[in-house]
Amino acid sequence: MFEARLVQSAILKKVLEAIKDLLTEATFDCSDSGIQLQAMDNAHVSLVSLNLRSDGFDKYRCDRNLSMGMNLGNMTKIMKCAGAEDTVTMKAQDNADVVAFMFESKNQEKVSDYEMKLMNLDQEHLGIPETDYSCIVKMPSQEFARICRDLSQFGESMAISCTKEGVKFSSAGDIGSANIKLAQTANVDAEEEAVVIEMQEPVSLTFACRYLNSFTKATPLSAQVQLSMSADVPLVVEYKIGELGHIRYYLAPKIED
Amino acid sequence: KKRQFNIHHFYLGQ
Repeated sequence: MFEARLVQSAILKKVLEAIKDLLTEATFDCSDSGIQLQAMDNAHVSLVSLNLRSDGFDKYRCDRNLSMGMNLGNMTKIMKCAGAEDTVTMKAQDNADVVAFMFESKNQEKVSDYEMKLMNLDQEHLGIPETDYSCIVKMPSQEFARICRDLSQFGESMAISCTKEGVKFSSAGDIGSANIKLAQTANVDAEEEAVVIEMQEPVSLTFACRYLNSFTKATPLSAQVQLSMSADVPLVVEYKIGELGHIRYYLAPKIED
Repeated sequence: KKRQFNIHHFYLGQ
């Protein structure tokens, strides 16, 4: 028996928004420790890794490990039926071929039950090694989304260069070029508005804008985003999901042949 | 000219 309850269904809606641009279907692996998802986009350029800890749920029970393959378009249709203030409960029996979603309004005046058929998906788990990154940038997630959107007008790729002075985002194309420099913030009142750089070595990497823009669909989940970079390895873009967990996107860089 | 690498190139499957 699997059962996971979140008082704020809005969190699950946002998680779904954050992955459905990149993935059409995915397997949710449920265990005693929580729910995990790891999947690549169709082109195998990026990887989404979602971790929702069991202790972050308002109620969580998972007697046996369970892998639930879901079509994310269909899951989105169902989650759209939940009111923003509703509580959501996901339930499945052991070895079930369906997952149930129950939405309850405040005071249980309205209770809605939906069942969705599960799918058997071939899943390939990649082994992501522990990495000491050369540069870690923490910045407001809305600022990062804005920069990705603005720079994608200039070219298909953008370079992210990090030194201890700051982080520079640049792009160039037919219409011209763009450069945005962010300095580390000296002192800010709100922690979430800070730009913080931890640098061991300067790094400059080039990435496809399209994927970065897809990652920024996670912006509503967190006020801050963390970018981890080392030379010639995938970028990690991480959004914390409150006390519940995190979503990480890995993006392969463009490298000189 | 830079080439787009894929995720497999960096992380082997388990």
